[in-house]
Amino acid sequence: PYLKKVEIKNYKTHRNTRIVFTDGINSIVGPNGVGKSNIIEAIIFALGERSLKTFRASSYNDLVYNNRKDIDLSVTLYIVDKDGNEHKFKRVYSPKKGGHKYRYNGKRVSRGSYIINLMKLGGEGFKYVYIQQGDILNKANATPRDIKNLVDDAL
Amino acid sequence: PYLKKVEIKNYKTHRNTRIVFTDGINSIVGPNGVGKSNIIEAIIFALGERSLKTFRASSYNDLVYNNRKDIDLSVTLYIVDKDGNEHKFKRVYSPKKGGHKYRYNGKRVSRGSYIINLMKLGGEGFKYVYIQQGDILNKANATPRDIKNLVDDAL
Amino acid sequence: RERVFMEGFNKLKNRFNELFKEVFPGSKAYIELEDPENIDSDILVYIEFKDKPKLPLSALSGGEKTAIILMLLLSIYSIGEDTVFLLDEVDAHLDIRNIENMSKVIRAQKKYNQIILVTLPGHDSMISIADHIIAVAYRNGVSKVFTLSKEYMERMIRE
Amino acid sequence: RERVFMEGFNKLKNRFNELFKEVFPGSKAYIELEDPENIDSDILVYIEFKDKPKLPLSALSGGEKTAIILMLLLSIYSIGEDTVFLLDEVDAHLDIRNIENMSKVIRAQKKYNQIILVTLPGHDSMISIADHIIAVAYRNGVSKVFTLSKEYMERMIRE
Ligand SMILES: Nc1ncnc2c1ncn2[C@@H]1O[C@H](COP(=O)(O)OP(=O)(O)OP(=O)(O)O)[C@@H](O)[C@H]1O
Ligand SMILES: Nc1ncnc2c1ncn2[C@@H]1O[C@H](COP(=O)(O)OP(=O)(O)OP(=O)(O)O)[C@@H](O)[C@H]1O
Ligand SMILES: [Mg+2]
Ligand SMILES: [Mg+2]
Repeated sequence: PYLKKVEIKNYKTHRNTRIVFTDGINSIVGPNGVGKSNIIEAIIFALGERSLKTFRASSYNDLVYNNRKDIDLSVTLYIVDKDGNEHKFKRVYSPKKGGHKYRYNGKRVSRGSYIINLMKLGGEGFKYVYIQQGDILNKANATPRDIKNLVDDAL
Repeated sequence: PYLKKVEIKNYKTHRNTRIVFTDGINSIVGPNGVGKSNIIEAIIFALGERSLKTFRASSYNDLVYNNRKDIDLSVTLYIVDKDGNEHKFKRVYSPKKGGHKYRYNGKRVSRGSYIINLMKLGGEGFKYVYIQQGDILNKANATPRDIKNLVDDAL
Repeated sequence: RERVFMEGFNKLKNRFNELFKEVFPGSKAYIELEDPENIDSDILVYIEFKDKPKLPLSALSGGEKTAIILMLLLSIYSIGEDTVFLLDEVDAHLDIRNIENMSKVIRAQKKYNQIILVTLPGHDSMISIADHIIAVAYRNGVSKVFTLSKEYMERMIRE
Repeated sequence: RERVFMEGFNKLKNRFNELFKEVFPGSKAYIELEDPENIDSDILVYIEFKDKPKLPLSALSGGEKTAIILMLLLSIYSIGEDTVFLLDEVDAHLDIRNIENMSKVIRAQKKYNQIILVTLPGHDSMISIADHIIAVAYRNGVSKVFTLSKEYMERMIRE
């Protein structure tokens, strides 16, 4: 599968951002502080990540545009599976209502369903490898055991 | 105090390197893999560092030029104190003899003496801050507690 | 189970050696099970660059480590062909020649995986290999994002 | 003891704000004891860039974090004036403008501390501020190192 499009609403510096990706090489470029890593974080957020450390935050409210309490944060992913079918995944965080909502193809689902749909997408699941900014040298310092585990998981 | 000169013999890629520094800005420059970080490591080695992880090594033999057993690794620092006096610090690792030797101003001393001479150099001691390659973002992720400790140590 | 692992492991090694030979001709790479008889043992990675001793990955320079781990990860995930790469400024420690080397390796990877990478202006090779360039700016308190397709830009240039 | 800490802490804050105003005009920085009454409490660092919300250091972008922590470290150690800085590729995540900003900050630091830094070719500002340029190359299995003093190079240019 590949990620075709992402719509970001109120995630950090992204009030209303729409990006179309291609099943090839996509380069996000710009100077320091413009919101490049924020795009990657928004994608990871919509894929279900819950570790606030990954988002450089101490609470989900930190992720909302200008830390506002009156707007909702939502990230929508359009993923195309190997048969060419498009799947829509949307995760919403609402400071007002204080929780997360998950939608798959427009229909409200539990978090569990949402994650399962990602894992069995078109038969093979949406898999990704994320190298966080500053982490590449740590990855290179992996032990022989870490590398074995990495290969096992991928195979 | 400042570091005026360093002589590196058989430290990793440095068979016989001599560098003169100035009490100002010194920029070490070159492409990947030429031996820039090795220079910084050699200086840290001569300052008494013992954590092999800092040297990207699992044993001191890994630090010797081409992992040879028949040559000695030595790094000599010439440090000028605030009164303008020059102090010579030399640390030697010998794979053959299997240990470290320390020399202060040409005279063989214990490691303890060597470290004490560095700490009381010309009354104020040689202090340094080392930011390892790839570590700057980790430093920036310091907790408020870490920052307090840092300020306390420096004051 | 042993056969499945060895098949995948050999595929990975072949792909890695292909990339490695291209980027570092004259150098050698060793990716081996610590105990060749035991498929559950650790995996050792040793590199012998031209005119340099054979060393473990952990002993290499910042730029060398980056190049090796990138090629290793790309090789590992080229096998399943369904993994999407999200790479945030992985070229931070590469000199200009290695940025170009890695950009060619990444471009060759697109027949196996989708790649979404973040880079700084100035790392031209990482921008030139893109099928879509996502330009990000910050104005009036908000990120402004423009998606430019290479195809569109080439058509613009022709007209 | 309380007086010694507060004196040093205020010096540090003044030095930091001096640097910060220079590099980020229109932005604000807050370095405060969590409990202003207790000199043993934690130190909080918050930054409010122009047109951006007030955020802790940990929430900033890679380049922003680098700039702030560098200026903070330089400010902390400018007080004793006897600390030598060994900086290995700290400019890895900086864009061209911030590399130049940080090079100016580092150059201003030399009246307090000796600085030995490592950088890649291409980061010109980090090379142009040097009093000594230590050029490193690798040939015939060995590092070759040349020390060039700015003074010598300027004399060469004049002749
Ligand atoms: N809740 C928020 N609302 C608005 N802006 C925020 C919020 N949280 C963080 N930011 C801003 O987002 C910016 C960081 O964006 P990001 O990390 O995406 O930058 P970047 O383009 O990756 O830069 P770099 O090249 O330096 O890594 C910071 O300047 C920060 O002020
Ligand atoms: N014992 C040794 N003998 C000879 N060479 C060694 C030894 N140990 C490490 N090396 C070599 O030292 C090189 C690393 O040098 P160093 O880390 O100083 O590079 P660098 O100039 O900092 O590069 P980068 O810009 O990529 O960080 C590696 O290529 C490695 O092969
Ligand atoms: Mg970033
Ligand atoms: Mg290095």
